[in-house]
Amino acid sequence: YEGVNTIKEMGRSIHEIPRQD
Amino acid sequence: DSCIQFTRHASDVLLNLNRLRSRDILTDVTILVNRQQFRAHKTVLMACSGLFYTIFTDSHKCNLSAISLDPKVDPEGFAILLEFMYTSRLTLKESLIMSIMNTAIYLQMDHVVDTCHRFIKTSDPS
Repeated sequence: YEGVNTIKEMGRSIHEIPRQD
Repeated sequence: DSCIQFTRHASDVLLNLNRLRSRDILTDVTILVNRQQFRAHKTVLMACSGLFYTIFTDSHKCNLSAISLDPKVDPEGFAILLEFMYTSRLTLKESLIMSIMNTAIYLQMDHVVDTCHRFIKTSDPS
């Protein structure tokens, strides 16, 4: 990604699987 | 051009894989260490351990649903390394350091072996 302007996204990226249903 | 890098993504995926393991969802192998059994995902094991990589890339062994480790492997040491694979956290206790390191050597987890060596060096004043 050299030369690409990278923006950092610090938040969660995916849903969270629960420990138990 | 721009690219958005989700900095937490790798750890979020690992967290979810660990949740899947704890709920026994899509786990596809049982690792037998002496009499103890550990359920896990082959892909996670082979991504972290050279031994498991060799086993599961072998066309004769990749479909095995249970793998027995050498009886000399300490189940407590294995449990700590399995936890590390799924969490990035390695719990090093002085009482268990040798069995963790020997298990890491056996599993071909070289970076963990190096870390154990450093831990032993720093905790031994001689």
